[in-house]
Amino acid sequence: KGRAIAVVNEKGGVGKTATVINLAAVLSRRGQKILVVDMDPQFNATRGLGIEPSEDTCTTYTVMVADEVPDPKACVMATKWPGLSLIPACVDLAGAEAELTGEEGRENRLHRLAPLLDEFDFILLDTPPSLSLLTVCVFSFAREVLIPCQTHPFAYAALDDLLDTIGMVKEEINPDLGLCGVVPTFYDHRTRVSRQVMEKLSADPRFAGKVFGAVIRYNITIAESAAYGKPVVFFRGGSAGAGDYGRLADEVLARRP
Amino acid sequence: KGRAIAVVNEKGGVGKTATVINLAAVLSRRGQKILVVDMDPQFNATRGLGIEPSEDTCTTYTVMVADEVPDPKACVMATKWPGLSLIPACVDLAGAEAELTGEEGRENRLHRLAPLLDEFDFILLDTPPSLSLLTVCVFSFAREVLIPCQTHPFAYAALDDLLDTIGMVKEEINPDLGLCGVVPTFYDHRTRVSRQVMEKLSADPRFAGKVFGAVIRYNITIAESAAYGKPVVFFRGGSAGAGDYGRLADEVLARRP
Ligand SMILES: Nc1ncnc2c1ncn2[C@@H]1O[C@H](COP(=O)(O)OP(=O)(O)OP(=O)(O)O)[C@@H](O)[C@H]1O
Ligand SMILES: Nc1ncnc2c1ncn2[C@@H]1O[C@H](COP(=O)(O)OP(=O)(O)OP(=O)(O)O)[C@@H](O)[C@H]1O
Ligand SMILES: [Mg+2]
Ligand SMILES: [Mg+2]
Repeated sequence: KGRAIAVVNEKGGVGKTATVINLAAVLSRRGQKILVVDMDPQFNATRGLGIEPSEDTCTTYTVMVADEVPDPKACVMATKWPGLSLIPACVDLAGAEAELTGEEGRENRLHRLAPLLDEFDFILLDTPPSLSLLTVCVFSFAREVLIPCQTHPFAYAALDDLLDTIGMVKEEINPDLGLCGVVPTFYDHRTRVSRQVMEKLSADPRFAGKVFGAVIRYNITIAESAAYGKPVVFFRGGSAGAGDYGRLADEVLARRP
Repeated sequence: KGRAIAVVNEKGGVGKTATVINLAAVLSRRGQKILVVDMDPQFNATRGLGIEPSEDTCTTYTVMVADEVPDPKACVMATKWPGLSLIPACVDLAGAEAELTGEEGRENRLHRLAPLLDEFDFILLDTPPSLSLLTVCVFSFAREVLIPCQTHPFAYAALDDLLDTIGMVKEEINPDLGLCGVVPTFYDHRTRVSRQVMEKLSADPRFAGKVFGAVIRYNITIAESAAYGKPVVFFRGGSAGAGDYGRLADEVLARRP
């Protein structure tokens, strides 16, 4: 069965989307069959994979609000790269939480994607910078959480709330949810702030054995690749970003739950 | 009467909080009386001003959910710096939207702060990276919107949705809401991606005459200052960040609505 990994951090701009699209890209080049599920109403993972959702595309909004989803495979679309598929998001997704107010079991809507676990080796889910219903739905479906942590003080502070929420979900909704690991991002060894946060992460007993050895360095090529709708590994394979995400993929493959 | 300025961009990590605390700090040094209102449940503006909210502190959560707020001045707390006051946020604020479901006029809860407009020259409001109720409340109260735009593709793309929302609020809730301006952030003239986004902003008819001449450069001292609970202008006055926010303050002062 495929591994469903939620990429989450309530702090904004820490590299969630960059991690989803680049980890997906590297894993697909290693022969893994990958599905990216975009659960952010700003649909940056969709954009970052070069896709502009149209009116009649099936999106995660459809999966969330439709009366039923008889065949989730109908929502999966191809990208330019073999082995890398996507269920896109769109701006309507922002309205899903309000539209589902009062609906019984609304936090389990993504279970409609369960049949896809037999079709893919990995399902990577991108989330918005909040711990609202969309993120809870992702936590309900996934079995692992991967936390990008920008090596800045605010991003490290956000981990308290995130761990509380994961604990609550594990108790009340999804006992199988576990921590895949924490990946430091925007790392710059020359700056004291990066080193300080890195030290805090490595010394933090809550993440003992869970901080990836692979560190994603600050690398503007990652931001640049987004302008071309390509993961950095397909945009400039020799860049620092491509190398860092390659090392992360190795570790994720080695850490089966 | 004081100027109420909302600092908003749904995209995460673009420098909203950095802009609120550093613009507030510079303006307070120019003799202006400043109030920062933190409407982000992650309370980074509160943390960035060196304050850790305690159980019995009055916060924006109190302002939002209390039955009444007879005297908003009771919620204002001092910071270490004269002329710079704060209404802090706390993690409970994340629950305000659910707690106010169905409440008539919930989007106008911040009007409870209206008497403070006679006490301060500027009220700067920080927002979370979403266009949910908390941000709508800020839009309902403020008269001006200041948009930090990271010079990366995803942050520029987020402006479409933001302008739509501002338009909707202007029509339905607050006709006085206007655009103070767009300030480019994380700018690095050496990178093509920064220059490309900057060109797009400058050429965009929607922002004609509204893009600040002051540009906030990528400057790691800004992130570092957050670890010490100080705005960069008080942490290292000679840094690039302090200089850039000084120039922004000049322009904001010159652009009365
Ligand atoms: N290691 C990196 N070095 C430089 N830029 C990066 C890096 N990782 C991501 N970026 C860029 O920084 C910005 C923020 O990253 P990204 O959008 O992936 O974060 P996010 O956590 O998904 O944000 P949000 O909270 O808004 O969803 C983007 O413009 C992205 O292209
Ligand atoms: N010009 C800059 N150069 C370098 N780092 C910066 C700059 N501005 C802000 N930062 C740092 O980058 C991170 C993101 O900025 P900040 O938290 O202010 O953005 P935000 O838009 O408020 O994020 P959120 O969407 O999570 O509220 C923080 O760690 C901050 O200290
Ligand atoms: Mg994202
Ligand atoms: Mg912020």
